Amino acid sequence: MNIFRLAGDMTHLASVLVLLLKIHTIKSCAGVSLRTQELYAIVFATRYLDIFTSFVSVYNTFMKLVFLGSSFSIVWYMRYHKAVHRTYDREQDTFRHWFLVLPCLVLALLIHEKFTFLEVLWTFSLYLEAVAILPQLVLLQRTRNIDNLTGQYIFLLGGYRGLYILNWIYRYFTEPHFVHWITWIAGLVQTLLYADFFYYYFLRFIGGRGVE
Amino acid sequence: HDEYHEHDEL
Repeated sequence: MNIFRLAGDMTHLASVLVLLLKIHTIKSCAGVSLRTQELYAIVFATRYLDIFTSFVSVYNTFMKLVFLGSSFSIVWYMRYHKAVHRTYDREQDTFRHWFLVLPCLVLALLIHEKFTFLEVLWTFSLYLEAVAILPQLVLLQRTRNIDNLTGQYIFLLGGYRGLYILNWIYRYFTEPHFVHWITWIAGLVQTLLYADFFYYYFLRFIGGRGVE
Repeated sequence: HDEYHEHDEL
């Protein structure tokens, strides 16, 4: 565990807490893509299957449970909580997210480190996480007015990705044989998509209200 | 080496 990894995890945790805060206290999910949140729930469900087979640390297991619980509860709130569901931008959130799942599954079956059930699903979760933000990106471009909490959520998610890349660079130089091409390329693609997000985020603050 | 040991990130 290095400082970049810890900071990355804490930033990721903070992003989820900001989103839960918005949903819980303001009872609003305006500007939040349910499709992206559903993809994240699938990402964590398929990646953390190893919670039953491998133990890394109490920290790891605890964080896995937090991300699993929070992602599924966010989806539950947006789908089934009446007041929250009413604020959902259903007409705008139309990205065909299932069209992302199938290509990621095929890619994971073709390109992986080991052909085992858990390993292929773990690889699938990496590919899917890389593109899971796309429905949110499309929704952001359509809604134009994003509130502070949604903006902070996106900002923190992007920070988490950037810090993970610093973590990989650090680990590459400090740990022998730390080479994970699949993780790195998927992570890099994901970070580049977030860079696009940041572009809109800063436009929002520099240009005042709307994103043009 | 241990098959899943390298998945120590979240």
